[in-house]
Amino acid sequence: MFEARLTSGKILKQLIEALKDLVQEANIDCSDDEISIQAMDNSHVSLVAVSLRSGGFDHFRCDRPLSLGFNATNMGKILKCAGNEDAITLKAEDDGDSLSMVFEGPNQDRIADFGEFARGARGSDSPPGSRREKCWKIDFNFATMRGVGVLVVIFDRKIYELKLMDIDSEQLGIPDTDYKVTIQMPSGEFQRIIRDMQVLGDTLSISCTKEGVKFGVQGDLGTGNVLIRQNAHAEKDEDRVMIEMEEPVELTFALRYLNFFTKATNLGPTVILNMSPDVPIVVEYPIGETGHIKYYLAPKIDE
Amino acid sequence: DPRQYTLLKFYELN
Repeated sequence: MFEARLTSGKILKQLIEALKDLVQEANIDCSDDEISIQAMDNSHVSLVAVSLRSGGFDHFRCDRPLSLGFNATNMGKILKCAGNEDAITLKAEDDGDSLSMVFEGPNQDRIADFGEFARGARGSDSPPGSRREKCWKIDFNFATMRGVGVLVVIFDRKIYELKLMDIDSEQLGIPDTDYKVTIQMPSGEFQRIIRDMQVLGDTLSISCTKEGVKFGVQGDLGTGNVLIRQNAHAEKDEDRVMIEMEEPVELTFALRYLNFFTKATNLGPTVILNMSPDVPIVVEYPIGETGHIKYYLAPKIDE
Repeated sequence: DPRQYTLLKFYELN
């Protein structure tokens, strides 16, 4: 049995949006400490890796490791039915062939007198985040505020079932790597650079020197260059540009893939680029304290 | 033009 409830269901919506243009089918691997996804695009040029730690969920139960094969387009269609404020619970049986997705509207949506249920829920051993637990909490809050009566929220609740599939996914063993360059910058700024550079050409060079990070493109229309300098003391954390460099690195990449990666921009204010000479770049979007989505992209190399 | 490599050049399939 696998069951996980994410209060901020929007994260799941955005995650699937951020990978569905790159991979069509993938496995959600569930263990007792995280859910993860690793999948390559069809051409094996890029890879997406997602990790959501169990601690980031308000209820998480995974009795034994499970691989849930899903079609990303279909899951995206179902997740579009969830509101941005909805909590999302994922459920799967150990030997089932479907993934149940429960969407619950925000608590204040509907309020009704439903006393018996709430009293029954008091003192129960329901798991945290379950419907009964929520009822107990809300009951408690109202009782504290008003001193009398019991009010319980009836959730705005939708249940969808997604058919699962058997997927033989090719898993890459990616070793822990110390990168020569780590750049942290606002995710929105990175998105804008990628979008603008695509107007001029297909191949982006990213060059990191002590001067800063230079993004450059050459095409038939002309050339474009953007220099980003370290700005570690910006007022807001998310506006900071931080560059850690052991040695200068210059690599070139297909803009088409970098553009797919920027679909994850809404997941967080910051993007982290990791680079070393002649190895794939890692483009990481941290997701609060919950986890991350990382993209790996093989470089283009002069022969 | 530089050549586009795949990730299989850099990482092993498990």
